[in-house]
Amino acid sequence: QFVPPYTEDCRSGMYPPNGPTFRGNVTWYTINLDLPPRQRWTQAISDKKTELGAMIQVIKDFANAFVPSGKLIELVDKDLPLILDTLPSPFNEEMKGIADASGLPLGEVILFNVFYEVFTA
Amino acid sequence: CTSLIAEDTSGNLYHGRNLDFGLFLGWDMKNKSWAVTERLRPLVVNLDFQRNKKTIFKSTNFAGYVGMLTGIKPNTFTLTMNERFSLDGGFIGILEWILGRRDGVWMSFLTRSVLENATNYDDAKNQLSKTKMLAPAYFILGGNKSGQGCVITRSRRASLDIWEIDLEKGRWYVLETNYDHWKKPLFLDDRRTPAMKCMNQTTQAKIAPATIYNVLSTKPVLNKLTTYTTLMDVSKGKLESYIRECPDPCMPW
Repeated sequence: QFVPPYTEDCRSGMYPPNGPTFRGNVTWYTINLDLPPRQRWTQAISDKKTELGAMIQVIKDFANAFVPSGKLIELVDKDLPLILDTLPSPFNEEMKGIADASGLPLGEVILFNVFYEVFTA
Repeated sequence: CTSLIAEDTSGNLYHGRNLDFGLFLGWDMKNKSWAVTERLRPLVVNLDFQRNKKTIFKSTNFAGYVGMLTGIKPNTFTLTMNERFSLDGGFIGILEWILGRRDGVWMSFLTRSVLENATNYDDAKNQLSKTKMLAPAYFILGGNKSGQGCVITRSRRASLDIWEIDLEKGRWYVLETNYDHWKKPLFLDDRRTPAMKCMNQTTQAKIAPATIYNVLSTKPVLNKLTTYTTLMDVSKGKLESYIRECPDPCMPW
């Protein structure tokens, strides 16, 4: 059990979740689809803006480690917002609302939202 | 990621998943963890999407991400997606989008649109298998009737395969990690074999959300990239999620 690849016997009795593999429960938020897209995420993002900023900072640090001049993040901040209007509604408006509520640059919010497409390469 | 849909002996369908993300995105030597994974865990939220104060669908998500990776349309269907790596990947899709070829759909926008608009399992399956996309993916879709559970293997342009629960052949569950089910997984990253071993050991007679949680808690199905575990019961319209951690000794992926 303690030799790579760290496989183990099938676990039992893990539920209800507890112990060292359980870090916590997940908070519920309501997303009201009757609201304008720009306002839908305000509550969730207000509560999580510090954590969102910390996550994006790690990605920026990672990008800056590869391109120390900072040009990559400059590209994200300046040029990525240009694709926003090509993205379908209501997602583009919701991203604007997330940038407003978090205080993060719009390009960095867009980058987070297109992460999947970037990383399947 | 690891996603599975299982049918119990009474015909109830359960859907579980581990969401693993952050491979090679900065290894924290001190805490022996992936930097992005560690920052994603506090962002995990459950979302109840409502219209006219009525739930349309529910999801487990990362705050700030408007697309969907895990969701349930109560009493109708459940959906998760797993990453599928390909040379013809999302980067090419993004490039085409920038150059003006915009006939594909962004993966997570498609899943959200399906959760919001699809009216039943077949409708969802049809949309997920036929819509052109920017990136390849695996869609794991469960319905609300016996036999309704499948893994849709997608390239950017087409559905390559739909692998379904088939009780007559003894296939009471489908399970997907990040490799095409008809090929062997990479030997360094084989979560499929231990997950299937645990599912087979559990047996159809004892399958339930609690036993699925056991399977998803077994290393290396649970690993350093696992951010959350979600369990869904379509007939009860129930979605429950838990933030996870994989203490040492634990596989980095």
